[in-house]
Amino acid sequence: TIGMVVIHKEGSTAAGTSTNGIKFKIPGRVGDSPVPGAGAYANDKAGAAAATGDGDILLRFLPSYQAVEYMRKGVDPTVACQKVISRIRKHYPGFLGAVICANVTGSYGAACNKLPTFTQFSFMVYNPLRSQSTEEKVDCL
Amino acid sequence: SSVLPLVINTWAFKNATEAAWRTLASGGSALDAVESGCAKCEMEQCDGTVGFGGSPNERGETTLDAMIMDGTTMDVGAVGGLRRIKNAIGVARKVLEHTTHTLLIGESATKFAESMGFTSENLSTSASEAMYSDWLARNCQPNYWRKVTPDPSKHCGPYKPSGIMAQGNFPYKEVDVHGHD
Repeated sequence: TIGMVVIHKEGSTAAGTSTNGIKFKIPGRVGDSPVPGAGAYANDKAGAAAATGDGDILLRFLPSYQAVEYMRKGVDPTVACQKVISRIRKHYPGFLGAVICANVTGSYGAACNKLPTFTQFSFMVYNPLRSQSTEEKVDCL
Repeated sequence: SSVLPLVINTWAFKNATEAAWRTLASGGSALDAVESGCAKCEMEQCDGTVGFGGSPNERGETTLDAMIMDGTTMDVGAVGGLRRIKNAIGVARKVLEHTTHTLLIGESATKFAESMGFTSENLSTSASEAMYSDWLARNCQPNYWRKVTPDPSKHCGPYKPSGIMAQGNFPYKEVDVHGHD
């Protein structure tokens, strides 16, 4: 799955996802990716976010909407992502999930839920401070 | 701000990031950038988790989900369980632009895509067919059924509800890190 967030230089925001889902799903199953607020969400008044992982769990918590709402209240993007992951983990400690968050000033962050097989989450960043896209990693909570 | 514009995306899909950036650099909107970045991943079948030829379902078919959201207008276009169309994010963009709906699903979403000019083609590849054959050979393990008979932890379906199994405890099962939404 790819989840993408773009903040235009003039402050407009957009977010999106594309996926072929999880392997061997029951036909008809859809995860979080195409659901606004779950797979991704954007609001020019705050920022945008996108989630990835186990869509059956993620879409029960609308993590992207929640992250954007945190940022609308002034929460730093990294902290917004962390708070979202923590909320889900209280119910599903073993869930696979990560979230990327960016606010309208260009600050960004990410968070993920730590599992034995998933301790770091990689995401890509491109902004005027760099001459090419850069892979960044965050340690999972 | 000096740190705008900004493109970020999940996982280390570098070419998708750069496609989005190029779109912005050539004067495209944030929405255009998201569409081109996700479309790049669909074409390149990023990690096998995006686009055609990945994640077959229980019948061996690959279907696609995509969504695009405009944070200025709060308009959204999305498709779920899209069959036989490779450019799912492109279809989602058409839902956003040419309908007042939010999410179209399944065969009807495919019909919509065809009406918008998208080509219908097989989403399976030799790799996804091999993945599916291997899963069948492993007695359909893993799968996402519970409280059914025959025992889904040992056997393939078809399954029926099981009253006896309903008494059991079914803890959450972790999803494969390489097979995510």
